[in-house]
Amino acid sequence: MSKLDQILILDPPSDLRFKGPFTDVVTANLKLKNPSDRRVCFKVKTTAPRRYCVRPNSGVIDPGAAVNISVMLQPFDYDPNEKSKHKFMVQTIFIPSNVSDNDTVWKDAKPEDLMDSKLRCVFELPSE
Amino acid sequence: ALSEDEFHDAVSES
Repeated sequence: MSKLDQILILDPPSDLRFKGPFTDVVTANLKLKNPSDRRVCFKVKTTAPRRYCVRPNSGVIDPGAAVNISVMLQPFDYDPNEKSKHKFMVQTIFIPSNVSDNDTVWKDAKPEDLMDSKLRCVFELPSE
Repeated sequence: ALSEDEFHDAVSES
């Protein structure tokens, strides 16, 4: 499987940290920066879609621009023994110059055109 | 390595 390197710069680059207690919504911010001179389409995917609310969960980033994404972990009963195994993936693709519609970009995307980055979730508890 | 099948589109509404 051929893989392109992710063009976007992710901040944080690999871990999304959520601070407990998890009795209320906990938000982690993820910044995506497009350092290239081409427009990029992105999509956020997760292994636990029911546990998170992600805004925006897809979109377009202009050359040199950045997007701030809010990843909201929904309240749940935290078990101290639970280590999050949740993961996120940011999937991106360059927008061809002859395409204006984002849905078409994804529909026509070839696997070798896709770039992705994976992030893992880290649950942090306040010290007891 | 995780297989991509484990990933689903994130939702924007809770």
